[in-house]
Amino acid sequence: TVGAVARDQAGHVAAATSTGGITGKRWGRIGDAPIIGAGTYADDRACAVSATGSGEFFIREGVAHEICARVRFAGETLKQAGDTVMAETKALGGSGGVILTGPRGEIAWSFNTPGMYRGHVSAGGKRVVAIYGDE
Amino acid sequence: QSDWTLVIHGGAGVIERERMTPEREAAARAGLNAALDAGQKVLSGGGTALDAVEAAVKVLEDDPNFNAGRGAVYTYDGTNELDAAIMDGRTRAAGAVAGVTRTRHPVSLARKVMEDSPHVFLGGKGADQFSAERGLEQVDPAWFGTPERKRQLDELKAKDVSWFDVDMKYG
Repeated sequence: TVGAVARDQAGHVAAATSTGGITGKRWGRIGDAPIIGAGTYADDRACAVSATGSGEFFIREGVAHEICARVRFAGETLKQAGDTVMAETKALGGSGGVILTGPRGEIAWSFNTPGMYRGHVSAGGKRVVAIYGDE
Repeated sequence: QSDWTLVIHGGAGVIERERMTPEREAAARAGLNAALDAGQKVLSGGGTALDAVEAAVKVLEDDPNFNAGRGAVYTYDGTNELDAAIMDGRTRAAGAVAGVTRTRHPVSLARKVMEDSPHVFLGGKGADQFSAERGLEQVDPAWFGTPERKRQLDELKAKDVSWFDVDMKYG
């Protein structure tokens, strides 16, 4: 599953996610990627989220919306909200990760797998591309 | 705080150094950099976040190293069925598609659903039909398949392992 979140110069955020799903899927199975609020969500009042992982768990947790809701209503940072919701998802049995940005240009990611293909770049910031968990 | 930002992912799983060849790792990093380049070009030029995420994801959809678009995993029946979504934080407008089979860039189809229909989520044959009617680039379904993804499906079937094991292994 691939995805991107961005914040533009006007302060607006957006999110997009695209996937082939899971190997050997049957019966028209659909995961979290196209489910608004599960694998993809964007709200200028909070953050933008794209998720990758075991979709059934991300759907049950409503991961993307849940993260934005914690940022918006509880005042958590993106990292705090991402880590908290990913921990709750892991407790249900789910694994994977999320990428995050916010209307003030914050950047974060959170994952509970050994690695995640990921990267970020920002105006005046250092570009980061990473694969393994210890990078 | 930066005045524009872009963050991308290309999948998560049991991605460990000892399992990765230098060639695969280099290809993955090149793909991620290309996606960042595409989005950065939009954002540094004053473009919208919506345009930037679409541009970045389209690059990843065309890269066979990642599970989306070309290089997507196979269904049990040996086909490729693609899902995508996009959302605009300005208005919380959103579009999504599931089980599409002929649109080269499913993320662009999701955006078309958002901007050119009264709906949020289209699926299957109807989404394919909507894509063709709206003039999005169509490809033969064989475009999406790769030998490596076929091998992974064959491994799943032959070894009677679960989809979870296979997808965690290959990220």
